[in-house]
Amino acid sequence: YALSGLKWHKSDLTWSVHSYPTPSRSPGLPSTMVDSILTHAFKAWSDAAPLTFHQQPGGGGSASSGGDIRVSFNSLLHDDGYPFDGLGGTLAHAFFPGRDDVSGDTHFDDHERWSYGGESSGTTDLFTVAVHEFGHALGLSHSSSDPSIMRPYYQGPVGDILHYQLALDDRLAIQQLYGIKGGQQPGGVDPNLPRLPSPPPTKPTKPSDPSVHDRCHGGFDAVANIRGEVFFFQGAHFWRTTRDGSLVSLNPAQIQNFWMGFPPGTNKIDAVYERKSDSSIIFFVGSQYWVFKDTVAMSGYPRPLSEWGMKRKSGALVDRVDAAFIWAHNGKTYLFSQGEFWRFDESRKGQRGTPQPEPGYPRDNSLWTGVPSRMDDIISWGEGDAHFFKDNHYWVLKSGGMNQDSVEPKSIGVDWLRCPVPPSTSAPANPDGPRRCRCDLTD
Amino acid sequence: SAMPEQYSRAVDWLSRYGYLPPPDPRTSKLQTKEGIEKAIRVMQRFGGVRETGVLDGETLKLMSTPRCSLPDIVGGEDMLKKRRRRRR
Repeated sequence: YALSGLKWHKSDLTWSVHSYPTPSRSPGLPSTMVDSILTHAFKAWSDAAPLTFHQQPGGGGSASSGGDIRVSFNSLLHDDGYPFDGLGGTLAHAFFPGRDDVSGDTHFDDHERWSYGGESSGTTDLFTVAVHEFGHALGLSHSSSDPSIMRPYYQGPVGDILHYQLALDDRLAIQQLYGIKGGQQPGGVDPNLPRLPSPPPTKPTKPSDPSVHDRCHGGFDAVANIRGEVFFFQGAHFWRTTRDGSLVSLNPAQIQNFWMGFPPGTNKIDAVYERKSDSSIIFFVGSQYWVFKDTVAMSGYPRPLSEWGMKRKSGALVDRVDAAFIWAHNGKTYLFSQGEFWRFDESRKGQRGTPQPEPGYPRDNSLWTGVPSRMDDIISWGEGDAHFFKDNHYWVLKSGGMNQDSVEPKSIGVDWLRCPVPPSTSAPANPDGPRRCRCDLTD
Repeated sequence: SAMPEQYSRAVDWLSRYGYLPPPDPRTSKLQTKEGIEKAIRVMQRFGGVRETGVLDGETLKLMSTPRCSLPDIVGGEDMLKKRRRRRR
């Protein structure tokens, strides 16, 4: 939830209605029913926090009378600086608590077709919008949580108004401001100040041992292009470079502190890639795989790697993945394991929802000439070029190319991880039994 | 992909709901492409749709969904401050 930083410094609040919906646009809502709907909308909040709401006579719409929260139905320009826009678009707004004349005012767009309950086509449920707007009038801002009545978008009626209860996110928000019903007032010593959430239990930081985790030595278990950033996984840690090529930190982060959902003791990632269709992130660890939504593992994982249907030429099931990437050249997913690779079209799913290998696979890694046949991992980067990572070097196959003779190894440390240029040394052995001589990196 | 008119409307929408700083008529400052992409991403994350940074169909649909007219990102330009400035 999000709080506006403003609240009422009292718990007995008054409200009034200064105008009602135009009957021709909202024929099913006589004023008595509007009063009843609004009363129940306030009750949703007073059920969750020690607040009371009393209705006062509305009168002619004077801003200086009518209690704390003045409700009105207005059209277009209505003298508060925030005109409505006719049917659709914006539905309502409310002003946060405070000492201003306008504080607490709640305005509904009279061009909407307001209704009560049900899912009538083209109408807007007054109760649902009123609970939301009164949340603002009590000090809450918009929330991105789902479910929460404080989400900014109207998503249809919330249901039975007699038994409606706020979602947890909203209850916590209102209780943060006004305390728990029958319980303590918020804020401890000074109830006027919002109480801060309880801090999580302390978790001592375990500093990384630089002698063990030196990014400049290379040898990464997995490398992945995730949301335009490149992640280098090694052991239980990873480094991360942003889109502009800068390293987020010279020190590695712990995989389990960032990627939530791996079982304790997970200390090696075999391969990772970001799925194109839904931006999920797929992790391969041993004979299992996980699907992550953002940084959290989805429920139901891990699942067995065998669901991917990869069989070796020998007929044996694949029990681990060395590398995984989506080749930007054709949008297909490639998984590599022990010298063989499989191609997948992820728009075609098998019975369990996992893609199945295309016919004609596996094929030998040696088809990717000029690069190591046993790579650590692969990513698509830049203009769609395939980058093959092995030890502390990487090889670039230009977009669409699978068979390029002159592929020079480059330094991962220097080009990706802000490491110093090493003194001149011999180049790595040609990965596939050299077709030609190799010079050292500086020659 | 979004048409130029949709793009212009979307920038206006992003400004109105707090994802982009409001245009400054004194400087006619242009929003940067990166700034707009970032604002779209924040809007997509807030709205619970796929975070692409571009005005795809899902994002345009969410932008046309009826909603409350308070901004989602309340910074220095919240309603009360605007009102005070307007009064001055």
